[in-house]
Amino acid sequence: NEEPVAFSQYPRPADTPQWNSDKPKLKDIRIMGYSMRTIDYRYTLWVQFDPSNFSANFEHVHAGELYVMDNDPNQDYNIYNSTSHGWLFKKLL
Amino acid sequence: DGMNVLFIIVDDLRPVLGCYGDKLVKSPNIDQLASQSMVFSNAYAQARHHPALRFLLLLESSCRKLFHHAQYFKENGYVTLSVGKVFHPGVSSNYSDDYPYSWSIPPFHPSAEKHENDKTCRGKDGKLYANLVCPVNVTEMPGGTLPDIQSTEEAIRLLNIMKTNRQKFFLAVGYHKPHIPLRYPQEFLKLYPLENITLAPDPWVPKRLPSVAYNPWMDIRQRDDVEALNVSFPYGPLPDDFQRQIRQSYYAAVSYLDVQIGLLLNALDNVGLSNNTIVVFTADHGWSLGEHGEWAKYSNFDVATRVPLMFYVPGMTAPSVSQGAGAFPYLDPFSHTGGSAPQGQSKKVVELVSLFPTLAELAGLQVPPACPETSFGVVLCTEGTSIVRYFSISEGKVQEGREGCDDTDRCS
Repeated sequence: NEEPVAFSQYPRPADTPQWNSDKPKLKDIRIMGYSMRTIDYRYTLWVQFDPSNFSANFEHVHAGELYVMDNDPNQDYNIYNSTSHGWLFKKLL
Repeated sequence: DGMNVLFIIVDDLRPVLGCYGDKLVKSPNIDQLASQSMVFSNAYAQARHHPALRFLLLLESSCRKLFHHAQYFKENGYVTLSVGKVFHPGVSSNYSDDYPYSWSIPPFHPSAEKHENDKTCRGKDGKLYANLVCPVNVTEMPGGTLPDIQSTEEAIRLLNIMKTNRQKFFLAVGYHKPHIPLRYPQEFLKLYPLENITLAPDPWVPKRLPSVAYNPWMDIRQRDDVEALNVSFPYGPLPDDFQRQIRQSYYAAVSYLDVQIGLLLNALDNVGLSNNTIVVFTADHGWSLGEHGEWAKYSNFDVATRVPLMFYVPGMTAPSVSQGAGAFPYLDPFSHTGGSAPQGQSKKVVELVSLFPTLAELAGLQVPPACPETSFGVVLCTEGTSIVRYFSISEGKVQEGREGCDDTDRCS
């Protein structure tokens, strides 16, 4: 009976914006942002990605996002660094 | 014996629609469709391209890597037809729109499509540019038309043919707008005076947004009008006034699209097929309209991934239309007042990969099995699950989606 979850993902070539950040070619993808969203929150992990075998390394987290929809419906206040989210990490995995 | 399917997919349409609560937009025809449909208010796309239209299939015999669910309908006795921007061109559709596997006849592409990025936007100096914001005089356009106008004409022509040949059909119609460039008939600007257009509610880059998460909206920077603003990379911002012009043109493009949808659905009425055709309305992406200091769709934000999703199923989401009556009279956004609420609404979070199994179930076809962990060797499977279970019906009306259905005799 768990609330349904929607997954999305987005690739990046580097940690900071560059000319091909919006649409990196497969060979240039180094980081993948995996998102899990429910009615209540959106949780995203930006992790190391190997384009040669499409594998993600969740041991190497570049950055994280966590938005609680109740009090932040526009997703402007990222609380990833100020809350514990181990259970979300497990759930995403 | 299986209903027809009219599958409408719109490029980069976020739920800026009356039936999704937007107060500014004029979308009477899409709202009218919603008033007879099951509407999902939390539907999300998965990645950079149309995930819902495809799932991986490795047919050893033909070594094809992609299988589109149109083929599944084709193999189940449907005449399958494609009009406009349905499949992404290139490898994802076998460089052939996946014809003849997916489609019964060669897919239609509007001839005006090739001018999409030409210099057809008249600047203040009277010269022509390839702008992002591009209201046009359609009579001045190459061929005196625009791609979506041609797509609607072709889809109506095919509906008239399907009326006579009485075979069940799966007709997919893909609309280009409001994908950039925001090129639409200039008269739609009258619906959205610039003084009524505000900035996004949160037009700044959030303090604690990781830099990796930010998308620097490269595709709009290459348009002549944006390039001329000399905006700094990567954070800009665009001048407030121009931000409002982009938002104004996105809304105008949505109303232009609404007219196309209205003409198409009214044609379904006119050929007498509204009472045995399932209509699906969705989009492949959202689009950021300045929220978080971003434009375009290259992020994981909800504004870039949330899409409209609704299913009209005659006899299920709405009473069957009696012979001769119509379900979709055309509504003119320039004169129509008053909105219409969705017939049924579900707030359940759903994914576009559920579209195909849901459609298969609604059409009475065998729902393909879920894909295993590694599915490369699997001939046919789907990544999503059917969401028909969220359609709940009582007294012939669809209401707030509830899991399952109390009265099993009446469950679909």
